[in-house]
Amino acid sequence: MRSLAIINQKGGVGKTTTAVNVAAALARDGQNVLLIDLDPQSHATLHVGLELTPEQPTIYDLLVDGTALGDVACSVGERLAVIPSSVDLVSAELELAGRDARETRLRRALAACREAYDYCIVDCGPSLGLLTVNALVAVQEVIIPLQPHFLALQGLGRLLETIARARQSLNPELRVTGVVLCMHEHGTRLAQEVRDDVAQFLASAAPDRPWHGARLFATLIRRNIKLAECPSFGRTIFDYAPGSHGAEDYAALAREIAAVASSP
Amino acid sequence: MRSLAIINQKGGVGKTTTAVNVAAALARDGQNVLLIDLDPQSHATLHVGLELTPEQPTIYDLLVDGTALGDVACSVGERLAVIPSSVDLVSAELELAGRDARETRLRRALAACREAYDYCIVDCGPSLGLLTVNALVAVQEVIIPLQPHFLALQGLGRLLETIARARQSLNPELRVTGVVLCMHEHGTRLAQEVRDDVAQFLASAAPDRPWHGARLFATLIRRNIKLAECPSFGRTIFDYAPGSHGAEDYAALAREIAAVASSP
Ligand SMILES: Nc1ncnc2c1ncn2[C@@H]1O[C@H](COP(=O)(O)OP(=O)(O)OP(=O)(O)O)[C@@H](O)[C@H]1O
Ligand SMILES: Nc1ncnc2c1ncn2[C@@H]1O[C@H](COP(=O)(O)OP(=O)(O)OP(=O)(O)O)[C@@H](O)[C@H]1O
Ligand SMILES: [Mg+2]
Ligand SMILES: [Mg+2]
Repeated sequence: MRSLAIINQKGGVGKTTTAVNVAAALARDGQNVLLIDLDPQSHATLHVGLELTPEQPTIYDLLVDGTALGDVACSVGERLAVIPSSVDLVSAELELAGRDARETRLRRALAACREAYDYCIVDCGPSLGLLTVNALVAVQEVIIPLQPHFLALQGLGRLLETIARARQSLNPELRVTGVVLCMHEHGTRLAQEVRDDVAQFLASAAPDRPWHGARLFATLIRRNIKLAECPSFGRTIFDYAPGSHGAEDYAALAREIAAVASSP
Repeated sequence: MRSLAIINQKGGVGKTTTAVNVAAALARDGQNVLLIDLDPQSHATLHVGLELTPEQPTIYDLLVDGTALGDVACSVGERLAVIPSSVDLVSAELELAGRDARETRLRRALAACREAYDYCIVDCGPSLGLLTVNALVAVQEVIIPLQPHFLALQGLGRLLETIARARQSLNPELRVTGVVLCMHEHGTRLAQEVRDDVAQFLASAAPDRPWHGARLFATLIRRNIKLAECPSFGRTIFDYAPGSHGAEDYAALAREIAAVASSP
């Protein structure tokens, strides 16, 4: 099972949109996919149209009470299962802070399902706190969605330091697989400058850095209102607007991800 | 002095872009304006082109050590002063958590400068933690930037509850002045639906709610690449692209804000 976390502490850059639609694209291509909503905002859960019953277990129960992954994952389509989140998760960081194995809880839960899925995709919220650390400790690969804007680049350094620290102290096999430009506006000089900056930065990474070998994905996710509309219907872009640029781009990104050799 | 906080825990919705360009527009219209960067990401500080010297005091020193406001504010243009932020602010919430008067520190600092400025605008980060609570306790008015997307609406309820709680327990004169739609894409059905939802929601607010009387600003801030470019030059939209839609829209928004009666 290949496990990937979608991470960026900057808000509103396309993490959830990427996590949900890449997961759906991989499932359509015949892969068994587990999508984990690790954000108290629960946007991935909303996006796939999951409405929780009051007693339904969520990622909170898995992390804090150790509820088995098989009891928490719900099927939302062919070959696509989701571990939902809820607002309960807001208190998880505080509750876990004082407990043992607080950074390895997700990792231990995932160890139980390596046979069941081909891919595990984790949607992280806009934070570098304990929940996101759990993701960094649990997965092998990180994908960083980035809006091609100046202010978006400012946080990248801190994100990469956090990844480097997680690799050094908790998860030696962690690496950044790539950066994907989201909400891309073709033909703007700003987007081109950011692309060039990121490409150059990745190309010049020293061999000991976790982003050595990371690529700037060739697939650019174009700004497309259909991608903003489909969460309101609880559907992925492939169900909502299969002919759209949004569907085209996320299908291409999923293929590009699948083509990455899983060990360099 | 009218004091306004720009607040939304959802990331990347246009808080900083709104705080900086409304502050600049008001200053151009002859008002003395203080802009406070209350976000450890320090995007407002970057946006106005402030480069800090290593020993320069920031909002961190004001909040945690009680450094006088007059020693922290820097002039960045005619009638526009800025209290900068820095990454030091990341630890402020933790450091303040155990100390006395932790929610009223910004309020006490602002009390010292009511004569010096006509407007104080506070740019908050994407969080509802102790820093944002300091803003809610210190200001009279809240402006909520909102991206006209489905997922953006999901967090609004929690934001409004937080405002209601702050008013009830710490700041009885707090109210929501309005919601401004940012990154608006004209002609999309989604934007129209969100506009209608928000307008109806505000219109039906019960009299005891802090958003009773709040308006959906008539000014829509259109998506305009110039607004994303100018932070990279450390300039406001009025210096960078005075003829752009971005400049037009933020000038109109500032006039609309100025026209709001300061007591309903
Ligand atoms: N390519 C796109 N074109 C148009 N809208 C998009 C695109 N990608 C995402 N959006 C919309 O932009 C908003 C932000 O995207 P999204 O929620 O995926 O970001 P995020 O990084 O997960 O945010 P958060 O930090 O809050 O978790 C959402 O309303 C989403 O529907
Ligand atoms: N109307 C607009 N048109 C185009 N780009 C915009 C517009 N408003 C903001 N942006 C850009 O979108 C990004 C997000 O905006 P901004 O940083 O103001 O949001 P924010 O709510 O302050 O984010 P954060 O939650 O991280 O503080 C920035 O790169 C900004 O330059
Ligand atoms: Mg998200
Ligand atoms: Mg901001």
